[in-house]
Amino acid sequence: QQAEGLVHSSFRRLSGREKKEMQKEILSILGLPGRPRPHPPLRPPSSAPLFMLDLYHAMSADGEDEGNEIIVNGPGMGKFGGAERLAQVSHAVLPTLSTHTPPLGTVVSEADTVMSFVNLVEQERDLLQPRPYWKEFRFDLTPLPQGETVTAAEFRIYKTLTMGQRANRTLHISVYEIQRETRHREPELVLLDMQSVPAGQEGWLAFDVTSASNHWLLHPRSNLGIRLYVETEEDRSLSAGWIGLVGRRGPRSKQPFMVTFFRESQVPCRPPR
Amino acid sequence: AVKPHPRKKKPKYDLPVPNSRCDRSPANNGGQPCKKHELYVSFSDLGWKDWVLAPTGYSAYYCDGECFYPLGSCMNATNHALIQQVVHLLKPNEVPKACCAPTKLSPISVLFYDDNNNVILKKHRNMVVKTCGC
Repeated sequence: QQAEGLVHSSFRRLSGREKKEMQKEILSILGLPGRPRPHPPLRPPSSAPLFMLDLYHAMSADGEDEGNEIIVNGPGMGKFGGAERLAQVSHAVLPTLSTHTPPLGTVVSEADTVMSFVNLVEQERDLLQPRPYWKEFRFDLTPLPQGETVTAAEFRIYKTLTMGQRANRTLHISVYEIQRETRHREPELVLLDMQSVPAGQEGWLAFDVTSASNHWLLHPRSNLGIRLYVETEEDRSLSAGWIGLVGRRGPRSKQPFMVTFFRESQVPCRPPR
Repeated sequence: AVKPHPRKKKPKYDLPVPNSRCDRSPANNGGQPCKKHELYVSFSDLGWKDWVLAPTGYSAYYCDGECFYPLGSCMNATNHALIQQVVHLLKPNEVPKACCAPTKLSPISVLFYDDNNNVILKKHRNMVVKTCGC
């Protein structure tokens, strides 16, 4: 009875202070200085949380199947997607939440942290203005995890089907990093990624923006965003909205976002607490 | 192994001798053997559902027994086991071997919102003790 009493004596209600200490400990394990306070409303979830949930489930499934890396870079599935990826997404039978296909592969399985960033600024030169048309996006990458380096970064944008376009027409979509802006002049641009997709396809497009995010990580002030151009095979400039690329005003589940993969730069060492 | 300095006086304090209840065999010292229990950390119980998207919580094992070096806010399971192991080497007859050293650590992933409504998926590779020496 004495022994039983001793065992059960450890099962007691925590005091308020102990509760706070334990919460602080769990937050510390998660690498957080305090409890985050996201701004409401968070419902319904937008595209980035949905994508991250898919990624979480994929990683969890991988964790259960221990020892195996997630390697899904099979035929027709490039590291960061592309036209083949777009085709696969649009034809895949996906769960309720999944309107996305996470970029599974070694990048994901090796990542210690994955962060999605909401698009903050969207500017465009559309049909009412002279050509070439473009669309700009900007993401705030300042709350980056400390002691981690970027291994990959993707800009994800959804393409819907639009009327009045030949389905077999090929569209060239290119994404540039805006390196310098000057008044009354075109900014300096550096090509990040380009994809050729059929006009009659619908789904997520993923562009490799790793070099830009590395640049922004080193020089946060140089983050002027990215610019997207659409051209036909005849080099004719098209508006992003006209070919069905969804922007900030589109449905929440299809809004563009950026996802960045990080890896701890050194052997993790927990600070003394 | 460091030879003690011959002139150095013996410190006033001594390593504490635990009231051995963390021994593997109940017969030894007549103590209560260590038992493995599961602890579930529920994010909804913590009131964190507004910013933790997944999972709803996670479970880990902890030792139950009268260990002299309990797990505290400043000591994790590995440190606890290391200390007990050191004391055991010094006083093998009085202090049992550490029996609650984690032998397998599992990863956990947590998906949460930050202050800017960005979503973070954090993977902790060796975080949750799934198997210990109990």
